[in-house]
Amino acid sequence: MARIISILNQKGGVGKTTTALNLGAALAELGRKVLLIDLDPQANLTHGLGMSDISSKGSIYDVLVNQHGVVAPYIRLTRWPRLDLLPSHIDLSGAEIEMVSMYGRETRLSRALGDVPQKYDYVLIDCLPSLSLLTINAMTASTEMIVPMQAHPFALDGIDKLLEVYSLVKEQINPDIILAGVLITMFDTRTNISREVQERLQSDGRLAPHLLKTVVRQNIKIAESQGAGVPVIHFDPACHGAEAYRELAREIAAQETSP
Amino acid sequence: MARIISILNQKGGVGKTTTALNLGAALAELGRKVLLIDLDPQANLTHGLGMSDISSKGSIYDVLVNQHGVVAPYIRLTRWPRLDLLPSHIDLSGAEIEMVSMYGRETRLSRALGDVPQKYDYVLIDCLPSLSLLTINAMTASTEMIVPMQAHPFALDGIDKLLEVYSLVKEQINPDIILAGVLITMFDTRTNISREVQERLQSDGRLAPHLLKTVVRQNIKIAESQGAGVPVIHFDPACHGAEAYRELAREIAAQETSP
Ligand SMILES: Nc1ncnc2c1ncn2[C@@H]1O[C@H](COP(=O)(O)OP(=O)(O)OP(=O)(O)O)[C@@H](O)[C@H]1O
Ligand SMILES: Nc1ncnc2c1ncn2[C@@H]1O[C@H](COP(=O)(O)OP(=O)(O)OP(=O)(O)O)[C@@H](O)[C@H]1O
Ligand SMILES: [Mg+2]
Ligand SMILES: [Mg+2]
Repeated sequence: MARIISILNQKGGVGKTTTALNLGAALAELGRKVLLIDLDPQANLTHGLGMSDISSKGSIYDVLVNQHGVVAPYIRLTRWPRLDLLPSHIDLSGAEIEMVSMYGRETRLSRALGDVPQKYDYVLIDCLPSLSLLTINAMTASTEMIVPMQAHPFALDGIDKLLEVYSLVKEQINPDIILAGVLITMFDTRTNISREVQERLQSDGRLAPHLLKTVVRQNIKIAESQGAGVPVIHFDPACHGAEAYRELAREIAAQETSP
Repeated sequence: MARIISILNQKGGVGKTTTALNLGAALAELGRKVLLIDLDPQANLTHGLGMSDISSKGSIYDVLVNQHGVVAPYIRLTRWPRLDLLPSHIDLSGAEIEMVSMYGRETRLSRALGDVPQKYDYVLIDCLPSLSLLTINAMTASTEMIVPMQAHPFALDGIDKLLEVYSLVKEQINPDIILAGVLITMFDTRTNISREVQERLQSDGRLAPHLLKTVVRQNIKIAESQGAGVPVIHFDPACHGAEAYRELAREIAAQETSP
């Protein structure tokens, strides 16, 4: 049974796409079969894998706005073995308005996935920076979620709302979803601010039990790899950004025996 | 007549809040009267000014969800002269659903502002990372907009949609709005990637004419200042982040005579 993991946080620019892309690539390198789903109209995950020529008809937009759309025909192979992608397109920004009046609007993605997840070990869903209908669809379709948090002062502002929405989805739509981890990203060792934010996370009773051991530090190679359309573990395999995401993949894989 | 400027970009984490906060503080230091409006449920701008104890009843949420709400009673003074704030609260994330079925839902903020802008030289509106109803409200109420863009590969992905929505708002709701500038933020001098993105922006016909001369470089003092709840120009007046926002304020103020 596949682990379907939403990568989400309504705070913008915290490393959601970077985590989906590089955790996915590192899990595939470990031998797992991985499907990445780009659920952000920005389509950063799609472009970060070097695929810029996707039409709206060939993207998840087309799946979601058709009541009976299914994902299988839209899945593409990437250049890397065991790493497939369901791409996005900028037209997805209009999907939420189109979906609001549909029957079963929260379960649209979950129904469109059908039994496709059975063919994979991991399905990672990259979410846009909001807690709106698309993100609710991701949580409804997921067995778990990972919350990247930037080691910056603003990181804690929206966490109450995120945990509130998570509890509501768990109570009312998808009782199976669990919080698989909180990942500290863009940790800057040149200043105290990152350590201060980390300490605040470690003393927050709701988050501390879920803090992943892996911490991803600021690493310019990560941004450069996205310009090249290549996961950082293949762009510069020896850099500390690549090592951090390999470490994260090992930590997530180790949860498999005892979630 | 006040300049009402929306600071917006649906890409997350590009420096919208940092720009609203520090450009506002620097304009106030130049002697302009400034009102900052926090239109993001994350309320980062509110917290970045050291105000964490705002209730939802005392925030812009309460203004917008009442058909006849007006902003004046909700405006607070900050610790700095000529710098006032209309604060936000996390409950604002529910406002969009509440506003969707209202009459005149796009002009709610503009009507709530009334003639309050006449008391100021600048009104800066910090937007959340989306092009949804709250951001449309900001564009409808504004005379101008500034688009911060991070000097990173993903920066250009959503720009088509942003310019499309801008044209639609200009044609159908607010013909007065103009693009006051595109601001390059978080420029990293240690790598070529920032220069490459800057060159792509300079060769994009739609953006190049609006590129501001001021470029804000990566500066950890900016993040530290937000932890302290103080604009960077007051937190560490000599750092290059503070100087960049002072330079930006001078550049924006210089537009006053010839927009
Ligand atoms: N560890 C890191 N070191 C340096 N740069 C990073 C790191 N992680 C991410 N970045 C950069 O920070 C920016 C934001 O990251 P990313 O786009 O993954 O965040 P996001 O949460 O997906 O953003 P959005 O909210 O817009 O979806 C990107 O330009 C990315 O290249
Ligand atoms: N020039 C800079 N140098 C270093 N850090 C910066 C700079 N500008 C912004 N930051 C940091 O980057 C992060 C993102 O900035 P900010 O929150 O202002 O972006 P935003 O566009 O408002 O995000 P959102 O999309 O969530 O509203 C913050 O943690 C901030 O401290
Ligand atoms: Mg993203
Ligand atoms: Mg912001």
